Amino acid sequence: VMLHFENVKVFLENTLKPYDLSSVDFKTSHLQSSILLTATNGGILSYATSDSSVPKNSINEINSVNNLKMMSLLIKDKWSEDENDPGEQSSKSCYPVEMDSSKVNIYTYEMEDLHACVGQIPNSDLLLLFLADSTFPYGLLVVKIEKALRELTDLYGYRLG
Amino acid sequence: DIRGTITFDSHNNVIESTGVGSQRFEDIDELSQVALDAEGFALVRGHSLLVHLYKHDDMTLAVYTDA
Amino acid sequence: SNTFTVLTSPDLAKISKEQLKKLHSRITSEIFSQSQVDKPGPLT
Repeated sequence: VMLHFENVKVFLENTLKPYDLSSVDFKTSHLQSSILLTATNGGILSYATSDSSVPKNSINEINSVNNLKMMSLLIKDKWSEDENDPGEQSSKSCYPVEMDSSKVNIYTYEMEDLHACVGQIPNSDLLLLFLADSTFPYGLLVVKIEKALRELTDLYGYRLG
Repeated sequence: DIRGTITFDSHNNVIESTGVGSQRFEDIDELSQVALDAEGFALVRGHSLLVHLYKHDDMTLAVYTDA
Repeated sequence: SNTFTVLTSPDLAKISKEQLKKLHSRITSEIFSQSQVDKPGPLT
């Protein structure tokens, strides 16, 4: 089974949209990036970014993608470490949720000046990673990623290679 | 009358914040421990402000008004 | 350290329970509806 890369990319782009809560006049920025990466080695399979100021095929775009690759690797390593650490799973930054009859842990991390949030797609070799600026509240990031993970039923059980 | 709001989750992480709420994140740990009535409400006073609390479905809303 | 005093008299509230409940409901409805992500088609 192969990924439909075009649809995956559009899905990730759709996750970038900001919140605008008119009930309390609260707005967020767009997510900075939304990334589908492998849980095995942290490699990026697909990504979307809201940084439209970076011209395509420019040195800045290459640097930007390299930064995403680096961050994905670091987050995957941290995720892997935390998945094997029961102590971490009862911390403030771990949200266990029930999905597709399995338990998925959603983790929040502070990464330089960014807020990161990652969760495994149930029973798969894939992780979904959101990166946002530091004004984007962690609690809201968790709600957003949980909803997105629940939409990704096509990828439940997806194994690489 | 509303000076600000904070909504936070069961892990005491912020979901939204407005007005004075955005400067009062340090209140969350204490507010999360306030005993709520059977319907999920409580009222507290501090820092010349009233904080009206309501918790439902793991989300707590704190609304700040003048005392 | 305790910086807040619990008030037991409902007369002291500036916002009614009903108003609080309504606001909470509006916030959570907006959050959940805006968290919805559209899938353009099959992902595999």
